[in-house]
Amino acid sequence: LGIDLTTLGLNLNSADNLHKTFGSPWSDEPAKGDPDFNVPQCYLIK
Amino acid sequence: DLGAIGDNLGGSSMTTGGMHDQFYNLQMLEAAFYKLPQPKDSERPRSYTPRHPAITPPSYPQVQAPIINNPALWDRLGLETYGTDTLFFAFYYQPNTYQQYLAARELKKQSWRYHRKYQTWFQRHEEPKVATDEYEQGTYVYFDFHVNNDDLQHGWCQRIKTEFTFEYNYLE
Amino acid sequence: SEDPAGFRDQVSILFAEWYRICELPGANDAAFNHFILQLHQNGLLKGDDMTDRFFRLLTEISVAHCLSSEVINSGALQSPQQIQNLSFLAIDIYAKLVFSILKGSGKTALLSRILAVTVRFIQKDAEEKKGSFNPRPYFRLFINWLPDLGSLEPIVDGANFQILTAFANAFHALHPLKIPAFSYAWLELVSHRSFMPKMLTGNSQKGWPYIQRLLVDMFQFMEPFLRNAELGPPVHFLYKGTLRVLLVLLHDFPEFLCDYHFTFCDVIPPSCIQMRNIILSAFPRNMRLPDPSTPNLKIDLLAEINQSPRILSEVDGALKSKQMKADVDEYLKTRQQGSSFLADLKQKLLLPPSEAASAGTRYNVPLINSLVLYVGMQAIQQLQARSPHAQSTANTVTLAVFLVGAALDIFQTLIVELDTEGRYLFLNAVANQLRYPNTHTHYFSFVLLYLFAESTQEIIQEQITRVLLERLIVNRPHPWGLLITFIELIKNPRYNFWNRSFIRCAPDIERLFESVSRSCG
Repeated sequence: LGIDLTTLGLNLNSADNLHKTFGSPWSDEPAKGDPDFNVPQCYLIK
Repeated sequence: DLGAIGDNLGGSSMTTGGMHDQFYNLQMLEAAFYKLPQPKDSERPRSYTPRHPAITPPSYPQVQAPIINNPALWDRLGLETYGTDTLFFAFYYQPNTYQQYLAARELKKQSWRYHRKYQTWFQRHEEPKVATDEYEQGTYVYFDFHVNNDDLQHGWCQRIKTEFTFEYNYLE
Repeated sequence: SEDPAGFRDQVSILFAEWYRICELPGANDAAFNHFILQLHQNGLLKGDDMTDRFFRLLTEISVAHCLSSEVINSGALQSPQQIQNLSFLAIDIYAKLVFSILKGSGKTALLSRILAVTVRFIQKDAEEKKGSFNPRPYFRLFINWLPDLGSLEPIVDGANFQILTAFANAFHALHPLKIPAFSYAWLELVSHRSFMPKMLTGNSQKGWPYIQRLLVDMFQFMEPFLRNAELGPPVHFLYKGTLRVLLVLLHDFPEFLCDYHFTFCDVIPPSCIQMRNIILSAFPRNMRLPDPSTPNLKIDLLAEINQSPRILSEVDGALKSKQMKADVDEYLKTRQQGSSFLADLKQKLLLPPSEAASAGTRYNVPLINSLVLYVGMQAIQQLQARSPHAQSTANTVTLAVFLVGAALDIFQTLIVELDTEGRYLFLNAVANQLRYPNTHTHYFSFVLLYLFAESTQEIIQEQITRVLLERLIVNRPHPWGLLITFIELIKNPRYNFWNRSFIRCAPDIERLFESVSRSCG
């Protein structure tokens, strides 16, 4: 009968995208540590 | 070569279709099951190493408080009431950090725009006199560092620039 | 061929030098750039055979360093579950060297070359080590590269996308059927938030076929193991991980699942009902689906019901590969009664006995799927051609026209001629089109209900019911078109559903239908 997919740790009703905090297929915790952000190169003042 | 999907789905899709037989695949999978990537395998310490670390007494916190990376803090600091100095400080003195990224985001919300070539933030002082698809021209406020040669005064300030042309391909 | 004498030592000295530069406090770009300039001057970054040797040796040195750190721990009694602590210092330093080289050059050709060296190295290592192959150093290498390289300033337009596709091609070359021991690391890399979302966003969907191919790689590897209801822990773990990835896609990129549903249904075994339902439940984000249990819901009045869904898969691929497309087109056009087309159909859908065993079925499922959807699409086109003004819906085109037609001949022939297994696979192919409101959902819903009403054998009505019901009793999600069709079947007296004997064939089946009738209002 399959599984209750709400038990996989993903907030399927979230208004935000899930992929931003998708940690890994093996964990039901959102991504930990520093969120993924990228500072544009030009921000790194020479 | 993407079109090949249809072909290798012909009759053979229901077979392993791969280079090994099912038993081998299962054996290898079981071996891999005991060597799973661990959460720490993905953690990359974005350790922020200050270029010119200010020496502080040991009684001072020697590492930044975690709240400094909390977007909610920067949402608050971005409110008009707090002015922009904190944002500019984080932007110029905490390079390549999450807080720099958050400070930039707040500056953008206050209609500051980053000029990639001058590496300076500009804000319209009034509606631009000219605006085309490539650029806009007018009077702007910009955040700058100045050094006063005579009294050796120096520091950050906001200046007015008239007749400035902001070319959009320099807009970050 | 062997490396030039002393080359390996030269490379390890260079690597040690690079490590020293990286470890200097406040190391800066100038030192990095100077070192890289030296590499250029030594002719190591030309993108030729020496370049390949250089990066292969660097990979070997950094992986060996990482795995040697594991050896130290193995002194302690190591239960399989105990996690080895590995040092990724060398891997991270090597990854940083590659990033620093590429950041300056902006040449994606060199990246492709380095990835090709890495892929060959992993393949060789996996072949040699087999069960003792350790995927974690390579996982870490890619985890370093994906966020950094995947977000390099696009020095040239589209450079970012070229970098992402270089990784996509590398992952395809490392897919689980090729390197089963890399499967878990592979799925985590393919679904990584620095890769999959970027391939599915922007670039006018040019990244979609790459992700589709990688998902197909995953499904094809799991397919033989998923045929059984009971999954061993390793397969179950991989299956659950795949469900998580599909849920992220369902939530964030439903249009991607919608447009490739046909390909995915080809490689997901019929027994994986819930996994397939996730894909079939996807609908475009800008669409609002009416509640299927709304009383007297008139689906043919829905605006979307007249829009054909976008299908990016090659629907007639399997038909073409079996040289059946021309015959099907001929029959649809002429409906030649005398032709042997219909009589030969069943035979053509069977797999040669040699393939049946490893396929786990006597039938060519992708061929059945291709035939059913292709014929249905042709029928819909004919319908739309006949009544262009009203944007055909069944109630504008008389039912008779809709239901007769060559397409129905084919479907009726199949439902009567095929044996139980074949009929099940045929009905699955039809039910796989019951998705969000669109012309295919509308048409195939009619086809199922029509075959139910017109068939004279109760076994057919039972199997139609079973195919619908087994998709409804699994945990959610359930595709909208499936619910609509089942509710119509049990509510519309035309199908006389509640008088069918098979709904009382056993006490628990009777209870099941009672609970279903209650839940469907």
